[in-house]
Amino acid sequence: SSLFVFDHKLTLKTCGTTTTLFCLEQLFRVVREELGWQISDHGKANPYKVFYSRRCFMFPKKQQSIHQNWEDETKYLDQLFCNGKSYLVGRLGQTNHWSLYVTETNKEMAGTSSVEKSDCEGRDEDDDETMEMLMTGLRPSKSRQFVTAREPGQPIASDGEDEGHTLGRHVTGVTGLDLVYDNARDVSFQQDAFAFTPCGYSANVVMDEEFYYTLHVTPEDGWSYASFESNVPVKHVSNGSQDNFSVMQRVLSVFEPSDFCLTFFSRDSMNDNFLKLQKISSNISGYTRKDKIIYDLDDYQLLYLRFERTV
Amino acid sequence: TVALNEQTPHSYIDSELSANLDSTDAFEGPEKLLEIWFFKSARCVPDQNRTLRSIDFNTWVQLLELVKCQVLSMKKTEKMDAFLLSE
Repeated sequence: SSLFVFDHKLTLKTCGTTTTLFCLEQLFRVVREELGWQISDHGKANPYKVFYSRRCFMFPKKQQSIHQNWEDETKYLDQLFCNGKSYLVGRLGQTNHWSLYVTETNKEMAGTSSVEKSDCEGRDEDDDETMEMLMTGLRPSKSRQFVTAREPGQPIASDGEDEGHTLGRHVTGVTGLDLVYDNARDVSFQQDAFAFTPCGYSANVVMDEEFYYTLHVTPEDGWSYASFESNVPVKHVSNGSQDNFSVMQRVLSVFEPSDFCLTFFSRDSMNDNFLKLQKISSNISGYTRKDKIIYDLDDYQLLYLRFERTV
Repeated sequence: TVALNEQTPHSYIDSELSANLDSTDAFEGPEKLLEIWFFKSARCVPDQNRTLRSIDFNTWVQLLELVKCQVLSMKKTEKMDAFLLSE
C-alpha cells in the first residue's frame, strides 16, 4: 500500500482488507482545524475533485464493512461528498470489471492565480494524467521473482537498513522495474521498495521530485496480481522519445499477466498520450483486446482497455 | 535509462515493523484507490505555509491506523512525501 502527499492533493492506494474510506472524516477534521481549509458545503465536503476506484475484488466477502460491496461504498461516499457519481466500467457479470466514483469539479478551488502555468520546459503544470494497469494471472516464472526466502524476525542491521528494504531494492533492479521510463533528461530518481516475506512486493518511485509510479505485487498462485500506477509525464522525462504504449509493454514484460486492464485519466482531451492509447489496435503482441470504453467525465477523460493473453 | 542511484536515504523507516512483517495470511491484491484534490494545483493553496505537507507525521500515522495500515518507510522529496505502507 502507498500514500502520496502533495501540498494540495493526496493519493492513497491500499490492498488487502484495509478500510480506506474510514480515514475521511478524520482527514477532513485535520484539514479544517490544522490548515484552516474550508471545504464544506451544506455539511458535506466539497474539495476540488475526488476519485475513488477499484477493480472488483477476488474475495469480496472477506473485505470489512462497507468495502464488501460497491453500493455500500458509494452510499458512504455520498454521505460525505457533494455531487458524486458512480460508474461501473467493463462488462456486468464479469469478474474483472472496474468501479469508479468521481465528484463534480468544484471550480471555486481552482484559484485565480495569474502565475505562469507552464514550466521552463513548456510543460503545462495544470495538465494531469494517470495511467494504471491492473494485472491478474501472472506468468509463474515471473511471479517467482517476488518470492523471498527470508524469515520474519531477522535482526536489524546497525545502520537501520533492514532486509525487506534491501531485498525490495534488489527486486526492483533484477526485474527491470527501475527501467520502465527512459530518463533522457536525467531527472532525479528515488525509490522506496520492500520485499514482503514470504512473498509480495511494493515500491514507490519518485521522479523529478514530483512524479511517482507505484507497484504492488501479490504473486501467490491462483490469485496472483500486480498493479502499476503512474502520473509520470512520459513525454517530459523521456524528452519525447517514449510514449505510454512503450511503458505499458515494459510493465507487461515484467509480469506477463493472463488478463489486464489499463485505465488512463487525462485532464486534457487533446492529451497526446490519451489519443495514442486510444489508437492501440485490437491486438498487441501476445494479447487480444476485449474491451475499449471512453468516458467524458466532466473535465476529465477516461480510457478503459481490457486485454487477455493469447499465448 | 534510469540509473539506480540511491542518493537520498529514507526520511523515516520503521525497521522493527519491516523486520517482523509477515504476509503469509495476505490475500486479495486489487487495491482501493482514493485520490483527493483539495485544490486544483499547489499554486491554489491559500497559505503556502499551511498545506497537506505541513500536517505532522504522527497525524498521518493516526489517520492510517483508521485504514488499518502502518508506515513502513517514507521518503520526502521537494514536492511530495511518499509513504510505503504495510499490507
